[in-house]
Amino acid sequence: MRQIAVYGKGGIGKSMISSHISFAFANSGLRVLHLGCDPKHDSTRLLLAGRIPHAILDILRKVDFETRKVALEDVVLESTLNDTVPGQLFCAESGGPEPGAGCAGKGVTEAIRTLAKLDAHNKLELDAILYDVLGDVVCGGFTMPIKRGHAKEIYIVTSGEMQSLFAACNISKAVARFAQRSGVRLGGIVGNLRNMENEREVLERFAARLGTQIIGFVPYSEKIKAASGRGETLFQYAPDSPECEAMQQLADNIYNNKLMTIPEPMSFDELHHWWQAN
Amino acid sequence: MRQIAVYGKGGIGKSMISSHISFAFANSGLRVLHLGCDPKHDSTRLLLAGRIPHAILDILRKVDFETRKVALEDVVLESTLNDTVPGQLFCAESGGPEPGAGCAGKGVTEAIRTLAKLDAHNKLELDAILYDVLGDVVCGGFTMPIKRGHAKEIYIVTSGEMQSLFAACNISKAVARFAQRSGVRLGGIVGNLRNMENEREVLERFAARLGTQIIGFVPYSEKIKAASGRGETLFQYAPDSPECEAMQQLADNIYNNKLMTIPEPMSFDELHHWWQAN
Ligand SMILES: Nc1ncnc2c1ncn2[C@@H]1O[C@H](COP(=O)(O)OP(=O)(O)O)[C@@H](O)[C@H]1O
Ligand SMILES: Nc1ncnc2c1ncn2[C@@H]1O[C@H](COP(=O)(O)OP(=O)(O)O)[C@@H](O)[C@H]1O
Ligand code: SF4
Ligand SMILES: [Mg+2]
Ligand SMILES: [Mg+2]
Repeated sequence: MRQIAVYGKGGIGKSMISSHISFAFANSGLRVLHLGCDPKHDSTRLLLAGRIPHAILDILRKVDFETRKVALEDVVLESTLNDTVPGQLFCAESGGPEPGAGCAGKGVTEAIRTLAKLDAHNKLELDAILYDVLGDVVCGGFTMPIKRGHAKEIYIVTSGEMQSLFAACNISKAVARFAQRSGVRLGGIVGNLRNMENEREVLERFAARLGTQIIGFVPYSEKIKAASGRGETLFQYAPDSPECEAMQQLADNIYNNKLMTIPEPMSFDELHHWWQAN
Repeated sequence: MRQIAVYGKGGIGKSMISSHISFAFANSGLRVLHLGCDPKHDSTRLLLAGRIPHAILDILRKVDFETRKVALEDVVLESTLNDTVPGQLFCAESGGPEPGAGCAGKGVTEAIRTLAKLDAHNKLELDAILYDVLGDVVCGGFTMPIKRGHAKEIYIVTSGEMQSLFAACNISKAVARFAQRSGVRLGGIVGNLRNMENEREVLERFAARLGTQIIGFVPYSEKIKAASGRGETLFQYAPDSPECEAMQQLADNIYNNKLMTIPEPMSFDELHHWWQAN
């Protein structure tokens, strides 16, 4: 089973990109679970026709965390796109506590625990699980996919902007930290472009400096905004567009990826100097 | 003593804006401590001529957390701008652990604890303390200024973009949650503009919907980027510019602010609907 996690700074485009990857995998015949690991619990929105599902943490709270009162179909939904793909596309959201009410990553911890208890991987006969994880802080439940090896391949979404490169460095540090223990590796950088000057070049050099690759570029596109506004992926909204082709290419590159590395991360100072040199 | 915290989504402009406020306060005669509460520990950079100081957490680690081995001058630096102001401007940075090595907010907890043990507020005869706090997650050490009432007035930096409004909602929720217990209040929204359509209007309505005010607007400005690039505030780089005037106005508005409220936050769903209606 492919165990993939997509990380990146909040707002950088993780959910948009990861939901396209999940769709493309199911469209090539795989049985895929897409698990949103962001307190916003909106990662699966484009796979549920714009609907935002209940979060596992909220479902658990309603039963006082007695997992035996929860059924698999309470926490995992079939995508509304299921009839359109040869594979299977399942959706779940971890959720998170109210701000100020405990560790923001608690939803991720509980969701992973609950899916394990419900034996989801076997019951759903999964070929792939894709975690979409908040990457602004790499701690608490947000490290679980990396630290415990629930994800074996990490892909980091970033633009050429300093703030998202800094988050990418932090995520890489966590991967390097746990690589030996959990078998996790960095699979590549997804360059989600923001129309900066020389952005592709900057991102290529950044990936090289980290000891990884660009696994794909996604152009900045009004079509992407429009499709998201309608609760659709590009595969529904604009299947013949170049942006949709870029998404298919990205998914194929991930599907066929053999370059899994232990990153060589930069400290904040080194990133600062690297940035100014580039 | 004024106890102020500036929160907002990572990268939204908290450190740039808060360091200008700290300077303006010292420039009007106050004795100010500016405490950076972001693992990046670069909040005081513009007050230290571009230098990034040691973080309190790193200093504590070197002495195995035996606070008695730490002196006040190890953790608090005088700003390089001190000779240019009638008041006093002190700088400190909390820092944070390595990614994946524990709670990202731990630096904030330890810094606040250490400054209390060293009796910083009295030793430095402070008139004001300004916390610059990461607001992507409102948990762990990042809630301390709100939860424990170390800050009594919260100002939230946001643009008109959905992602930063969402963070502003989360921060407001935490303020509402602890308002009774700790006496913390929302002092206002700082609109850090990104040249979006109708952005000022959207922000005015957002502030009204939360039950607060816009405490000031900051224009998007290449001068701000240039000054930051040189490790300077606008007060050094372009003191006669309209953007510097906007900063002075913002600092004055905060200084004179009497409107402290308990916010009425929106859920994620409500924000989504509000956003689409606006
Ligand atoms: N390449 C792009 N072109 C246009 N809009 C984009 C692009 N990538 C992301 N977006 C938009 O940016 C917003 C944030 O994306 P999202 O995937 O929700 O971020 P995250 O999950 O990282 O918080 C969404 O409205 C999305 O449609
Ligand atoms: N109004 C603005 N105009 C131009 N650049 C800005 C503005 N506000 C912030 N910036 C720039 O954006 C970057 C991020 O700002 P910073 O204060 O470090 O964010 P935060 O502390 O919230 O992470 C800095 O390079 C800063 O100079
Ligand atoms: S571990 Fe991370 S997510 Fe959990 S409380 Fe600490 S900062 Fe928040
Ligand atoms: Mg998301
Ligand atoms: Mg900052």
